[in-house]
This record gives sequence, C-alpha cells and structure tokens, in this order.
Amino acid sequence: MVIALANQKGGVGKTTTAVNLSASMAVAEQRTLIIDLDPQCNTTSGFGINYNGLYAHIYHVLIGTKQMKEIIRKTQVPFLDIAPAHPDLIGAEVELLDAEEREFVLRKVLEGLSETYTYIFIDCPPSLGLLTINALAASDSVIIPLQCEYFALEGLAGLQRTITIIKKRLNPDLNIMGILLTMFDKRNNLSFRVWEEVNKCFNEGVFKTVIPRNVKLSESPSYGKPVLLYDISSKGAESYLDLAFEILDTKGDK
Amino acid sequence: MVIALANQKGGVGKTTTAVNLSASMAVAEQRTLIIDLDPQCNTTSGFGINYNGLYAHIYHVLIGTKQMKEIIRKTQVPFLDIAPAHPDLIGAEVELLDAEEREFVLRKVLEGLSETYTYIFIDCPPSLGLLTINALAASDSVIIPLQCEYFALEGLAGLQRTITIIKKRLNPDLNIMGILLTMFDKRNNLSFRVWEEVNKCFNEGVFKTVIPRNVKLSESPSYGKPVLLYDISSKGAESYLDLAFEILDTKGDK
Ligand SMILES: Nc1ncnc2c1ncn2[C@@H]1O[C@H](COP(=O)(O)OP(=O)(O)OP(=O)(O)O)[C@@H](O)[C@H]1O
Ligand SMILES: Nc1ncnc2c1ncn2[C@@H]1O[C@H](COP(=O)(O)OP(=O)(O)OP(=O)(O)O)[C@@H](O)[C@H]1O
Ligand SMILES: [Mg+2]
Ligand SMILES: [Mg+2]
Repeated sequence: MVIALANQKGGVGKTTTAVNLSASMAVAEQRTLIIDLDPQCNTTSGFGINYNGLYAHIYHVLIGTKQMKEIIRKTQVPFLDIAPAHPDLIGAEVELLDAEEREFVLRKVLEGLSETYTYIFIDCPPSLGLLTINALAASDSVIIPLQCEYFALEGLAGLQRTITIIKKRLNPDLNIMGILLTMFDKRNNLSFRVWEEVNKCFNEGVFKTVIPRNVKLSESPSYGKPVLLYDISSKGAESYLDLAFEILDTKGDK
Repeated sequence: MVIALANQKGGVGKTTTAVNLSASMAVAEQRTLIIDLDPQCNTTSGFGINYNGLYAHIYHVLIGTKQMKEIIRKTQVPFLDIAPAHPDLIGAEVELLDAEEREFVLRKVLEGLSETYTYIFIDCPPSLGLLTINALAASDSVIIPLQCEYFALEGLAGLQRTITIIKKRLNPDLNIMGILLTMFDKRNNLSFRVWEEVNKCFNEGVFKTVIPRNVKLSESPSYGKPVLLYDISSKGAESYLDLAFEILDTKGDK
C-alpha cells in the first residue's frame, strides 16, 4: 500500500508523521519504505542521512538515470528502508514539465515495489506542484496531517478539492485514509475548536489518534533518529505507535 | 522600500510576520502596503477578507488583465492597504513560465508604487518557485522568519544560497535585512539552542527582537484581524511593535 503525506500548508507535521509513522510500522514488523520527495530533505535528515554525501537519490530516479533499487538504503530501524532526497529535486519540478506522462513518472518507478514492501510512505513538499501531484498519482491513500491551528483549517477545503480533481483525472483509486490532527495542545482553546470543527465536518474521515504537541518530536530530528529511538517513553512516540496500530487494525493486519 | 517575507520551509511564521509587522508599521504612521503572493491566501484572510468575494486580485495583475490600483483595498488599519490573493494564483506558477522576463513580472507592476507607500511587504508561499522568485526580484530587502526548530535551522544555508543566486542574476540590490526568530518558547531548550546557533553563525544579520510563541498570534487570524487589534496587551502584539521600531530605528525614520 502506497500512502502519501500531503498538505500544501507548511509546517503541519507531514515530515514528522512520515518519519515516525513509518518507524512505528516497522516496529510492528511491517516491511516499510519511506520516500522523501521534498527538496528540503527533512525526512532524509530525520534519519541522520546527510544529503551532501549522497551520490544516488530520488532525483536520479525521477529523471531516469538510476533505478529505485540503486538508491534505497537501510535505516537504523529494522524493517524500514529509505529512498532519500537531495536539493537537486528543486529542478525536478521544471524538468518534469516536459516529460512524457509527467504526472505518472513516480508511479511507474514504484511498480513492483509493493511485492517487497507492505507499506510505502511518501513525504511531500508544502505545495501542489508536480512533485506532490506525482505522489498523489502514485498513491493508494493519502493522510492529511492538520495542525490544530486556524490557517491549517482554512486550507483544508482547497486541499480536498485538489484531491478530488486528482482522483477524477489521474488516479481513481486514490482515497483519503484520514485527517490526522497534529500539535494538539490541551492548554490551548484553539486546539479544541479545530478538533470539534474537523470532527463535525469530516466525521469518520478523521483518525481517532491525535498527535499532541510534544517537545521530543521536535528534538529527535536533531539527533537524526525517529522519536521511538530517541525517547520511547514520550507522548510523541506513544501517539505515533497508536496511529500505526489504528491503521493496522482497520486494514486487518495484526 | 519593498520587503519580502521568504523561507521555503513551511509554517515558520511568514504570514504571521507579514500581517503583524505591516500592521505595526501602519500604527507608526508609515504608509504601508501588504501584498499576498501565496495561493493559500492566509494574509488575505488574516485581514478578514474572503477570497471568494474578490473579483480583482493579485493573480489578475500578474497575468496582465488588471492594474495594481484596481486591486488594492483598505484594511481595518489606517495607513495600511492590501493587495489580496486568490487560489487562482496556483495557476500563475505555470502560466508565468512562458511570460517575457518571467522573473520580473511583479517588479514591473510595482514600479511607481514606492511614491505612495513607504513600506511594501510581500508574503511568499513555502517554496522557491516563480512566485517567490518574482518577490525576491522585486524586493530591496528580505526578512527570513525562522522558527526555533531543528528543521528550520537546517534549511537556512540552502535559502541563503538561493538568495545569493537571485542577487547575482536578477537583483543586485537585494539584501537580507535580517533573520527573525519566531515561536521562541522559553520553556524549551531547543529554542535556546537555535537562538545560540543562529547568533553565532549570522552575527549582526539577526534581529534583536525575538517573537515568542504566543497563543494570541495564532488566534487573531480566526477573528480576521492583526493581533494589535485583537489583543494589544499580548506579548505577541508587543513583539511585532518592537520589531517595527527596530526596523524604523535602523532606517532612521522615526
Ligand atoms: N507533535 C509535535 N509536537 C512538537 N513539535 C512538532 C510536532 N510535529 C511537528 N513538530 C515540529 O514542528 C515543525 C513542523 O513540522 P514538520 O517539519 O514535520 O512539518 P511539515 O508539514 O513537514 O513542514 P513543511 O511544510 O516545511 O514540509 C518541525 O520543526 C517539527 O519538529
Ligand atoms: N509566534 C507565534 N506564536 C504562536 N503561534 C504562531 C506564531 N507565529 C505563527 N504562529 C502560528 O503558527 C502557524 C504557522 O505560521 P504561519 O502560517 O504564519 O507560517 P508561514 O510560514 O506563513 O506558513 P506557510 O509556509 O504555510 O506559508 C499558524 O497557524 C500561526 O497562527
Ligand atoms: Mg516536511
Ligand atoms: Mg504563509
């Protein structure tokens, strides 16, 4: 199953979810691959990989000079591999414009990988450009991380419209797996207002698991590791393990 | 003076700074214009404007069907006008690719406006695409909002490289007015680590004013007003007024 983490709103927890949900799935012994499709390379550095040292990364695969198996590497978490990014990806947005079937470049290179990996996660940049469109065209499902803030709520309707268009034109099988509320702060009334509003408007389209604001989640990337290797007892680590099991329970994999 | 708020990292406080710094400059009786160049339209809604009701906005100006003076409107703050955005702006990234001198479209339409406005602020989207490049090519200075978080710090070197390239190729007068630390949380050690690191590496290129994490700043957009109209006594309102006076003091305007 291919799952994109997408939201054009910036800083809502796409990368934090990609890194920590993929690690939690691996801990549940699901063969997992994480693909970093953001030129910022935050997922790549979240696993302690320095993009400067990379001679093979996702940009090479998108422009066709390397295959996926040449760029995939192990992470420090068993059952979890990564396809790292590089800042060269910035060029891919323009270079892909002239490619044949430019929206399906990623989908084509992922063919066959579902035999090796049960879950493939794709971390997207904060925009609706060709990189994110490629991710949505290649995915079975999309998880929408949503910060418990006003601006994040405002952007939701626009994002849903975009996903509907992608579903109609590029990928009829794409479904929204759920909206994931992130950085929930129980001291802050706004978090409760956003929680109520989202649950009212989207009903069962919202994950029961809510990710709290937790400093260990923002510290762990500076140590180059997912939070469950940095501080397994933290609320941050616990909440992403809960999310992994919520997904596994609904999918029937135990 | 034209000032861009830019950083490809998402959620670092570009919009919050654009809205509240422009309002603070207006309170200091400086004729100010705020331009929303982000298809998310967060600056536009931060002033209570619903983009659905707009028949004239910045997209029309970029594609050449309207002039700036036809789209500029007053805000609820005296001395502050706004050039609002609309989601159609998403299309501009691709449509501008074929335009003549596509990086200078905004610069050309802003000519002459500096006679009416002492300060013109431009809120940018979280990417380094043509919209942000247009903003940087049109600006005298750029303010880099930087969240006191690890991923934000990581992206800084890349952003500086981009600004150097823009300066060399498109706009030799562009200078970095300063790095603005945002969402500083004195309960969180990471904030102090980022503050030390940034001041060590960039020295006088960092504003003395630091914006604290303050719930009034994230609540005020849901009431469609800058924080100084929502809660003038809040730390959030105070810090943006301090920033305005720090800029005015260095520029010599009192
Ligand atoms: N639950 C949380 N608690 C505390 N901090 C968090 C949490 N989730 C994310 N963060 C921090 O907030 C910032 C934004 O999160 P993140 O970078 O994951 O968002 P993003 O959507 O991937 O951003 P971008 O749009 O730039 O790709 C990061 O510095 C991250 O460490
Ligand atoms: N100092 C602050 N204290 C508390 N909340 C803040 C502060 N600054 C910004 N916020 C909130 O954090 C979120 C991100 O800020 P903002 O939207 O201004 O960032 P941005 O860089 O413009 O994001 P984008 O990259 O999506 O354009 C918003 O919900 C905003 O209300
Ligand atoms: Mg990210
Ligand atoms: Mg913004």
